[in-house]
Amino acid sequence: MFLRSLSMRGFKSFADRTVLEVEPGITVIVGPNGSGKSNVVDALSWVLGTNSAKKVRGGAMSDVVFAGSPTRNRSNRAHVEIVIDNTDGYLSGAGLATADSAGAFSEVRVARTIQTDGEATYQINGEDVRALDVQELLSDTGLGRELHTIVGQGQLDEILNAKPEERRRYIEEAA
Amino acid sequence: MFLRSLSMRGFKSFADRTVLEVEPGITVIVGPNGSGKSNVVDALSWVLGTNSAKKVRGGAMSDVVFAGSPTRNRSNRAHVEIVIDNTDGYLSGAGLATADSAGAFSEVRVARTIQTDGEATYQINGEDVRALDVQELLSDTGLGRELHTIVGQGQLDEILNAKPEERRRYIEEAA
Amino acid sequence: IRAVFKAAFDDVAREFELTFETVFPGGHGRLVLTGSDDLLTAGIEVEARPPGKKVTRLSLLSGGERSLTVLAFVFAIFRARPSPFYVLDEVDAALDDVNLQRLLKVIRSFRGHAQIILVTHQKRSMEIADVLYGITMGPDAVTKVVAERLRDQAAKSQQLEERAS
Amino acid sequence: IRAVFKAAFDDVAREFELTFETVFPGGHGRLVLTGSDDLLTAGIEVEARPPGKKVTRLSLLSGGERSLTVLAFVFAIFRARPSPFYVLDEVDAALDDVNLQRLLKVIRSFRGHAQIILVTHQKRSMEIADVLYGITMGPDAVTKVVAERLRDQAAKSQQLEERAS
Ligand SMILES: Nc1ncnc2c1ncn2[C@@H]1O[C@H](COP(=O)(O)OP(=O)(O)OP(=O)(O)O)[C@@H](O)[C@H]1O
Ligand SMILES: Nc1ncnc2c1ncn2[C@@H]1O[C@H](COP(=O)(O)OP(=O)(O)OP(=O)(O)O)[C@@H](O)[C@H]1O
Ligand SMILES: [Mg+2]
Ligand SMILES: [Mg+2]
Repeated sequence: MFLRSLSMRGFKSFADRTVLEVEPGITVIVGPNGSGKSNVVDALSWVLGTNSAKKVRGGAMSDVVFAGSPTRNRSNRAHVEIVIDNTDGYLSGAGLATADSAGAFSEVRVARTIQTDGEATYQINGEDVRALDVQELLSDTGLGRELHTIVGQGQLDEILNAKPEERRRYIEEAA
Repeated sequence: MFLRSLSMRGFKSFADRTVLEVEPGITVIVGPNGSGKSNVVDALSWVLGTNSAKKVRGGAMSDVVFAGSPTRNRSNRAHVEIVIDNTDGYLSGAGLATADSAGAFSEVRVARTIQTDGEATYQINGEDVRALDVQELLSDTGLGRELHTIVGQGQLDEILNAKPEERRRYIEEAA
Repeated sequence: IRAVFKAAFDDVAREFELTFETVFPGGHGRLVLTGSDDLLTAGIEVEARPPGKKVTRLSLLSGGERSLTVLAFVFAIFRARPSPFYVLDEVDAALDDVNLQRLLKVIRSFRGHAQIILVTHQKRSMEIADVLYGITMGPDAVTKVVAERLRDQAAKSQQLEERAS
Repeated sequence: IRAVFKAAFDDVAREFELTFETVFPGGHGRLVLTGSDDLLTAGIEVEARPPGKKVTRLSLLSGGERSLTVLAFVFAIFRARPSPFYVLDEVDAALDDVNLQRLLKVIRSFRGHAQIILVTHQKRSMEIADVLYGITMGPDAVTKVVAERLRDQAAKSQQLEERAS
């Protein structure tokens, strides 16, 4: 499987719908301080099912909804979708059972939405599913729920300063 | 007052006696990773009397003694000395009373030594003094014991992540 | 469960030794299980000896050495238990030019086996991009994105100049 | 003691507003006492609003914005309660070029009032040096130092090239 695209609307500083096509190789994101680079990383962690507001730097999960600016109203909801190329049939886990046989899908779309009141929904290929279904779908792929494959901006220090018993979690998650 | 020079011997990676002349203006220290830049900063914190091995990144204070390498024996002791220009008579505190009237000294030398067994001594102008005397000498100059004027390599994050009640210490120390 | 963890730990530990030597040529690093005989509660200690130096506690290493050490740990996990993609957000911040090149070499080695998304301020890190996204914040505090495909070398160096933080 | 702290806090809070606007032109920041009515136990909250953005919790700010905010706090203390020297170890690591220039402007403003020792990997930061010390680690794991006095402009740009990390 590989990621084809990531689209965001109303998510953090991405008030307007934005689509990033992801290449098979190396994608590099650059820009000034505060422009939104780490927000892209947060969007990916978030749509893949992170449960921790802290992982996306918020106090509550609803903090990811675009909060507005002096010249722009706040959004009512945040929506992120990833399109995964599944032509290799890699994604065939239980999670897609609720959306018919996964192997049949050469393209899998996972989406997550949250309203300002905190009410959240997930979709797989357009069908409403539970958070658990997304977890099961992705668990086969080596993507744990704490998403050890996403190394955030302060995370190197976190791993270094962690107690030895905390550090094992990175291996447990990947195992 | 201003710093004239900082000399180190047997301190961390400064096995050989090294003297840095400090200019009145802006001194910039550069070099590759692991070359010893932060060790210079540690030497300054240390000679000015920090009590915390953590402030100099050690587990115990004796960790600052040059530990040797595959091609060089460890040192028996670490020694750091600063020379302070006191022609403006700024340093006239109680700390120098033990070494005669401070105002009389246009140059004040503060030194600190530690042996591998952890036994430590301080000197002001060559005379043995207690740690307390060094603290009293420097307290007039706005240099608190936690040395808020020395911003170490991880310290910005520390201040940011501190609880509000911890953050006040930076102001308390400077006050 | 203990067996699953032990197998993973052994694989990661082996990869860590190899990856550490790639980013610290002539150095030596290893992972050690500590604190408890029970595999379910034992912790993981990282031992690192940069080239030419003596084994030392992790806290005494420099900022860049610590970055590189924990990056070797992270990449060891990626190699022992591969995933389809990896995302790295400004992991190169503390590295000098020489160490940055070593890191980029490790990152490039994943190309073809996984997708990599790299966020950076460093110009040298931009050079390994197949696609470069430039991000800016608009006057209404909304992010805009501009994409460049960089397989065309001529366009590449020009855009690197424009896009650099 | 309460009075001493209150006076210091008020001075630092005033300097923080000014310094914040220097590093975030068009932005606004302030310090707030919180958590307790007793001046001896109250904590300090930092509120930061970068230019063009809405007031937001500190955790949602970017890495560079957070660096700059806490640097404004640190420099506000330096201005409210001066010391004879200041030492800054790689405080510029997370900053892009524009923000780095703003930081360097603040640092240069202390020149003449205090000595400053700056440790950095960034070439731009080297440009404000009166003296530049190049540090290297020798093959026996012992540090060597080479000093350059840089008031001579011609020598300066050449040494900047050589010394850069
Ligand atoms: N819910 C939200 N609504 C509006 N803006 C938000 C929201 N959450 C975060 N932001 C804004 O996004 C900006 C942070 O973006 P981000 O962390 O992606 O920056 P960055 O490009 O990674 O910068 P740096 O290089 O400094 O790390 C902040 O200025 C913050 O105010
Ligand atoms: N007691 C000691 N004896 C010998 N070497 C030591 C001792 N304490 C620290 N070192 C060595 O000093 C080096 C760290 O130096 P330092 O932290 O000053 O590097 P730096 O120049 O600041 O690098 P960076 O740019 O990565 O921050 C480490 O490699 C460490 O092994
Ligand atoms: Mg960021
Ligand atoms: Mg350092």
